[in-house]
Amino acid sequence: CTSVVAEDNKGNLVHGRNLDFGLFMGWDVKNKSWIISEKLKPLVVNLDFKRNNQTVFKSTNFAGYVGMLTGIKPHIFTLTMNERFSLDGGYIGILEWILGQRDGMWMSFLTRSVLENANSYEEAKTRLAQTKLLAPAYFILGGNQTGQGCIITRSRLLSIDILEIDLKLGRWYVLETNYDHWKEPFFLDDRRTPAKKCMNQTTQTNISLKTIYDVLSTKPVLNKLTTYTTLMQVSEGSLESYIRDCPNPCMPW
Amino acid sequence: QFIPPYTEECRTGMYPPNGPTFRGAVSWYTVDLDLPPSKRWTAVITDKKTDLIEMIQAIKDLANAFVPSGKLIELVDIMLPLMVDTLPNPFSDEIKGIAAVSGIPLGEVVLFNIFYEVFTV
Repeated sequence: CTSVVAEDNKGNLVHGRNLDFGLFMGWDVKNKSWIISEKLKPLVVNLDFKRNNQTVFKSTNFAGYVGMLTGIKPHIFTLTMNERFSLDGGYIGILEWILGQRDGMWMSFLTRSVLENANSYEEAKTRLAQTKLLAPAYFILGGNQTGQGCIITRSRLLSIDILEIDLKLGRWYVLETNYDHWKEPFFLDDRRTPAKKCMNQTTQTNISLKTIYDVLSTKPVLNKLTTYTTLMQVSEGSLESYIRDCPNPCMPW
Repeated sequence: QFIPPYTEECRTGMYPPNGPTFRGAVSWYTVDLDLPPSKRWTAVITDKKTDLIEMIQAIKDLANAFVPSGKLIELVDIMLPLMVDTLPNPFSDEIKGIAAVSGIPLGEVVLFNIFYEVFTV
């Protein structure tokens, strides 16, 4: 996955993400593609969650999956989640759950609950940072005011780090793939460096939904695992998504 | 660009989405949170049932590739339905509703919905 929240020089916040999934879950030699990734693409849907006929939040999802990986609470915040690998992973959380220890939350149920019930960027950030989880994760959160963009690095129990946009430091965007931002990414899977290079080349002056789509369309940020790209603009309350393909030559991950 | 990781020059002018990296647009559906949880996903699942069944079959094929005896799938179909009632609402009832509309065994819909945690295995 790749998620990015950026602030342009007028203070607008834009949030984009590639949802990559299906690694090592069956390679289709003839079509040079991952089987599960290709089976997920037709299931991609945009959802408008309503209460009293009013939109509560919108999301890009896979039909049949009730949790949330990508969503916007119009005019309030935007949220995406990327996978985080850790030895202290989800299988331990599942074991605890089966053994009756049920005070943790399933990751995508937490994101769904935050999108449904949180009413501000700060409230969403607090809940994502402090709720016990069954599996580690990265939460990428954007708000509706200048500077409101962060990456929350979560272990199952703790919030390990929160990296925020800081214009004074020249950090006009935050970008996450699947590795802790203070560490080098796995050398065989460095999508961070090319993504950041393209963001810096775009510059804060030119960043927009369109140019974030360009960044998310650049190989290997776009790869064989990429099922969809979503673009969100909190001030407009807009969410749009596109099913992707990665023509050969293309990285399997 | 022709050796892994096939890093390209930064793309420009890709939007509006077009060309070989754009497979297609995504349909919109409304999920009415005023409905009972078991009814909320009926429209989506009625539309996407065939694709959902195909995707779950692909996961089952993969599981059978690892455990040809079919025991793994049996485990999913027997154990995970017992687990669904431990999941918090509204998720538990929404998952049951999806299984009812799609006709997919409940355990397999549960597996799809907790896949992120399972995948770490």
